[in-house]
Amino acid sequence: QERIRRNKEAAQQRLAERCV
Amino acid sequence: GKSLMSASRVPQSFSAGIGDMRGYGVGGSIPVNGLTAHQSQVLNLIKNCPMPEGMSLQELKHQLHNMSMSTIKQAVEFLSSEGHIYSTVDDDHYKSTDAE
Repeated sequence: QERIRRNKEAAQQRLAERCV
Repeated sequence: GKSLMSASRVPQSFSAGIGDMRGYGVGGSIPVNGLTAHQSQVLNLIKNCPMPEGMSLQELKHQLHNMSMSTIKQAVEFLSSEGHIYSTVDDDHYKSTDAE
């Protein structure tokens, strides 16, 4: 489930970039 | 109250996801952050999905019978690219990024 965790982190990063 | 079943004939702009949100106790934070009605419906359903692996496209289609599968996929792809959701066990399962 490492892939899922990485997906989540990548998504959180994308979301953070959107909010800037 | 009103069930999802009875919403099948409701016009898209008033369809299931949005009216349904109140029942989930989301706290009144209706997402109007540049999402279309379809996209926010999909996002809300995914957000409220209790399954650890997230929500499958099939389940989304099942709940959003007024939306075509291609519309759902487009919304999912958009939400994924924006970072609102991410795929879990496979490309058919998505989970909300800010869900605990």
